[in-house]
Amino acid sequence: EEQVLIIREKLAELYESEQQWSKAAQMLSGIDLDSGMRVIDDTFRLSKCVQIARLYLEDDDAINAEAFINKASFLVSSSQHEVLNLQYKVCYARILDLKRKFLEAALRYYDISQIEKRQIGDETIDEEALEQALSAAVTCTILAAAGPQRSRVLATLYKDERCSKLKIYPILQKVYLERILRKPEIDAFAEELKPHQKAILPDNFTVLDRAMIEHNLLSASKLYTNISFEELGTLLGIAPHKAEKIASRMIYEDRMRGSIDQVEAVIHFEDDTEELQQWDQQIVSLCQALNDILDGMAKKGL
Amino acid sequence: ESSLLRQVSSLLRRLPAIESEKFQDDFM
Amino acid sequence: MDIEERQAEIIDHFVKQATANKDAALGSIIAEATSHPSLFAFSEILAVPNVAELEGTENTVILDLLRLFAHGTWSDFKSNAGHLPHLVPDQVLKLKQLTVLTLAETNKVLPYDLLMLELDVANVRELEDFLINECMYAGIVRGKLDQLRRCFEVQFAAGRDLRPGQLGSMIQTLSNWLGTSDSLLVSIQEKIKWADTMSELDNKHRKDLEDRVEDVKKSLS
Repeated sequence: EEQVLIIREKLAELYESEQQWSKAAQMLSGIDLDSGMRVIDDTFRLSKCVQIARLYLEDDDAINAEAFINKASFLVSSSQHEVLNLQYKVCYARILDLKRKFLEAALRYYDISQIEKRQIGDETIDEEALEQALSAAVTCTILAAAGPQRSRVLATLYKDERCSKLKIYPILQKVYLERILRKPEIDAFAEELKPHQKAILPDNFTVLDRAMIEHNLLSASKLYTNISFEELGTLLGIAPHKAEKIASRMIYEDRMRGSIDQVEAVIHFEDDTEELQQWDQQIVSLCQALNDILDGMAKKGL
Repeated sequence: ESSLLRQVSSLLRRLPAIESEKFQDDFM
Repeated sequence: MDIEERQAEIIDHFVKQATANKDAALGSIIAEATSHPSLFAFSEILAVPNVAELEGTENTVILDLLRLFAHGTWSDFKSNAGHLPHLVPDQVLKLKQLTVLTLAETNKVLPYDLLMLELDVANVRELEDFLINECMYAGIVRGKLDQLRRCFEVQFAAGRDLRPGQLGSMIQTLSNWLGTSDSLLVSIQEKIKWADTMSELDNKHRKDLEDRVEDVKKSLS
């Protein structure tokens, strides 16, 4: 088995040098990591699993990569090998991203971006890698389905001043402030995405389309009491019936409050707060504004 | 103090705090 | 009032510029101020002596332009275009934003037809894009667009510079508000007193009843 291991590793190295990632991964997969014939320590097992997963991920093969990351997950908790642990985290985040579990991927990317050490083992963690992880966290959060958890992650990212230096920051700001994103902005954002993030979903929308339309619909619901589907389609840059389809699904999934009048072809957005509560809120903000003015006068000695 | 005057002017425009039939019904 | 905080520094900058310059040199300063994307207040600049001295000189047109941005609307500009300098797109945009603030002074519900007329806008989509991008997202107004009733309901609008003579009516409104609040507090106070009295009477009535029940029990036993 020793000889087989050495030959496989050598072949995998050659495949890797020719950038035939999956072939290299398959070559290493043939190594029997659970053999009873010889003693294999957990760190070696972990390093091989992570190495195979990374090779599969070079070809965006999340399925095969996940199989080895799942094996590694039993080993990583007891591993003291920081480099391997970090590589495991990165693989896991990328697999979630490839599987379009964007919110979970965003949380893991963000966790990786917060690493304080700049030297782990013989690996140097450079700022650019951390910035990439942070940017990936922002991208995945924006692509995630709108809802309260996504809003919380958006708030965390928006308040992290490192994000203000990212190229993607203007989009993050508009998404956090629930502002409508116009087509030029969406197209610019699309250029930064990976192929799987622009994949066509079963309902013929791309991942990006769906995320942007849902976001813009929620943003429109903050601005409009009601809007015709004709106008909504123009505002979102899509066909009116598509706007109606997505709006109805979001209302059904309780991710947006409203009702659809198909006769009039109008959507009525509802405020989450009762009229009386709105009255209270208006009075509270009125008193707050009054206090601001009185504080301003006091500051100016008036 | 022009800034304060503008703020007071903006504040006054927020009165009455709410105006809608639905509110009247709920309030009554 | 974050709009005021945002523009405080900008106002200071232009007041200093205006104070340090005179006559024709003020023209470029006023043009820059009336084009600045985050400035919606001009009375501080109007109050600079050098600016006020433009009155009656060959540069009085600069003063007229500043007054237009302090108190006027897009319609005012159109009816005086012959006596005012040509406006660059940034100035046109700003004057239209200021026009929305003036319209919001008198009504909390602004009909689309009025807005389209006052802002020279051709259709609903263009009007709504203007209100969304240039007014609500610029932070000068907050509200809701109602397409069915074709109106814009204003919840908040930043204050424009006070026009001469407006101070009196503002003081009147504040006095009315104060009066109403005082009488509201008095009537709430009365309600509380009434409620206290009623609860005392109730308690006394309940105690009398309990005493009578006791007496009856004693007489029976």
